[in-house]
Amino acid sequence: MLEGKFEEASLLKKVVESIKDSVQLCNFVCSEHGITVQAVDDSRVLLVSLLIGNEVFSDYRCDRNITLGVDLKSFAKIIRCGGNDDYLTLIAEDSPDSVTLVFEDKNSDRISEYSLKLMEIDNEFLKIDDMDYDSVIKMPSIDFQKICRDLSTLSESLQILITKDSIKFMAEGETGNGSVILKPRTDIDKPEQSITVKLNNAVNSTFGLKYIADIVKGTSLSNQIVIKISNRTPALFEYKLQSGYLRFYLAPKFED
Amino acid sequence: SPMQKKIYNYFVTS
Repeated sequence: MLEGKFEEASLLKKVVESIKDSVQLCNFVCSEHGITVQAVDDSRVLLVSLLIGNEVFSDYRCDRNITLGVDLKSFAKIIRCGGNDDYLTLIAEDSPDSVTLVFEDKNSDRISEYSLKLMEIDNEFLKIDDMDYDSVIKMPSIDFQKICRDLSTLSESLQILITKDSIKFMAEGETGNGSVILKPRTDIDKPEQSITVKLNNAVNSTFGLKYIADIVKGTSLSNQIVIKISNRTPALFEYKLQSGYLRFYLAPKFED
Repeated sequence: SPMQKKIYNYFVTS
């Protein structure tokens, strides 16, 4: 049986809002370690990988592995019914055909209970090995979101160039071009404002902004985004959770 | 314009 209690419903709300436009049907695999999701978008360009570690929950038990096949659009509708500050408990039997969500308002005795029917979802699981990346950058997630939104007004593609002392984001379109250059900086008072670059090799990669627009929906999950890039392989965009992560693997675009 | 690669070109099904 699964019983996982979040101190605040807002975390799961944010997670679901962050991925529901990338993938619709996905299996939430629950184990003693927490809840994981892996799913690929319909165009098979973007892979979502989520781990909500058991330490995120104020109470968590899951005796044996349980798979919850969830339609995220329906899940999002139910989860919006709860208040952000409510306790939220997910409950499921061992071979469930539904999952129960219990919201408890902390300021009153109100308890709201919803159940969502589960689906049989047949998805392949991709094996993702740890890779050495040419470059790893860490920067404020909100800045990355703004840069991508600004440049998406010009082009469908975002070019990212990384050298040891700068990160350059570029977009070239029919109406004009744009670029934003960032330099590494350490902010001691506000570490979340820092920008770091770790470089093994200089990087020049191009990505579809349509996918990046979905990735930046994870911005509210973490102050910082970690971007790991190698030339000609999928980039990893990561928002860290208190325990776990939301990762997006995005296949690059390139000239043949 | 550049070609969009698929994620399956890089990761294998386990």
